[in-house]
Amino acid sequence: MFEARVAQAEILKKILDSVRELVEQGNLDCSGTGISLQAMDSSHVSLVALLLKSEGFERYRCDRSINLGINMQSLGKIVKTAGNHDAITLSSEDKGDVLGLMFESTEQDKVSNYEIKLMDVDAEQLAIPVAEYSVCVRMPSAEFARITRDLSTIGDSVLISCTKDGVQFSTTGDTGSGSIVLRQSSSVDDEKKAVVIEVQEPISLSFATKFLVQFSKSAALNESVTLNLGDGVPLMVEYPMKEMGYVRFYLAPKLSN
Amino acid sequence: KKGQASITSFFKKS
Repeated sequence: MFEARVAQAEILKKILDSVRELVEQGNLDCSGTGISLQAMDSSHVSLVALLLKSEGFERYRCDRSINLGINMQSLGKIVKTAGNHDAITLSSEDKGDVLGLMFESTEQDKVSNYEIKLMDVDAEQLAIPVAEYSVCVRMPSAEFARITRDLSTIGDSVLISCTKDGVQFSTTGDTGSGSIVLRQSSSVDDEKKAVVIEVQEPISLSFATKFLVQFSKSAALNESVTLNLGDGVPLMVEYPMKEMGYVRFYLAPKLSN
Repeated sequence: KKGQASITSFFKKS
């Protein structure tokens, strides 16, 4: 028996919104420690890794580990019908063929029940090695969204160059070019608005703009985002979710032929 | 001109 209850539907809505455009279907791996999802986009350029820790749920029970193969679009559509403050309980029998969803309004005067058919998702599980990153940039997630959107009007790849002085995002396209530099915040009252740049070694890497734009749509998950860059490893973009876990996006770089 | 690498060339099957 698997059962997980979140107090507020809002967080699940945000999580599903952040992954469902990149990932069509995936296996929710449910175990005693929580729920995780790992899935690549259809072109196998990026990978989403989601972790929802059991402590982040109001109630959590998972007697034995199970894989729930889910169409993310279908799940997203159903969860969207819940009120933001509704409690949501996900459930599945050990050998069940559906994922049950129960929404309860705060006044407990409305209860909605849905079932989604489970599917066989043939997803390769990839091992993500612990990487040594040369650069870690923390910045407001809204700023990251703005920058990627602005540069996407010009070019289909973005060069991210980082030194201890700042991080530069630049692009070139048929119509011209553009670049945006962010400097480390000198003093900020609000931690979440800060730009913090940690550099072991300066680095310059190119990435496909459209994926950065996709990732940056997760801004609702956290006011801050971290970009982790290293030579010879994919970019890792992380949106932490307080006690709940995280959504991480990995993106393979563009390499010189 | 740069080519797009695949994520599977960095992360192997577990």
